[in-house]
Amino acid sequence: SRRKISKDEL
Amino acid sequence: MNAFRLAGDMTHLLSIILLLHKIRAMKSCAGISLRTQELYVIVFVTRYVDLSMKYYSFYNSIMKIVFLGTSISIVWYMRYHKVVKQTYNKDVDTFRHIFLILPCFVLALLINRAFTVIEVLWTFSLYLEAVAILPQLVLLQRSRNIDNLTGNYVFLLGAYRAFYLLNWIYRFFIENHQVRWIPWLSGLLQTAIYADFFYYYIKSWKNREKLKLPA
Repeated sequence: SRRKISKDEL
Repeated sequence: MNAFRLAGDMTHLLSIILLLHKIRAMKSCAGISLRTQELYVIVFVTRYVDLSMKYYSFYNSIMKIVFLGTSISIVWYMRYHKVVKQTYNKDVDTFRHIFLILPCFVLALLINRAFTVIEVLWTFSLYLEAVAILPQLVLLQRSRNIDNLTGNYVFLLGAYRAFYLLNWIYRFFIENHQVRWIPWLSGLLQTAIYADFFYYYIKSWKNREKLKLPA
């Protein structure tokens, strides 16, 4: 399964 | 963090450093669109509302603070600095903010991952960022001479999102991340808007000519 979305971008 | 993401952040940061250098050292904002700069303030403020609520990394927080602080200070210089504000091409910077802000906000209300304040604002910031360069491109098209600093600034600003596209491809295939249509498609549009500018920028660089966009 794919990794959960994280808003770690700018 | 992969190399594309870092390259993207660094070109973004470098573009801001170039612009601040032009403003602070040359005391000039000629050829720079205040409309675009004000849109970036809105982009950063609406995207980073989670700054005080969610911690990702030291790098992430510092970069957010830098982007917020520099974008606000650029607008301050262009509006209020007694020397800098006189170099602003007010008469040609006529693109109306509201024509970009309103459609982006409506779109964010309609198309988002979750109908919450934070999520809608985050989505709005991505849509707005995609088109925020338009007043700047219109201003460049109307300018006879585009100085090197301004040309390089816009080039780096465009290159930043192009690197992010590569970063998203990398994260999807190599790091097994989930699909994220909203940032991907917004980022793709954002980069596509620069295509014409990139073409003339590279052409002028190859021919060692001054950058000029056809009207």
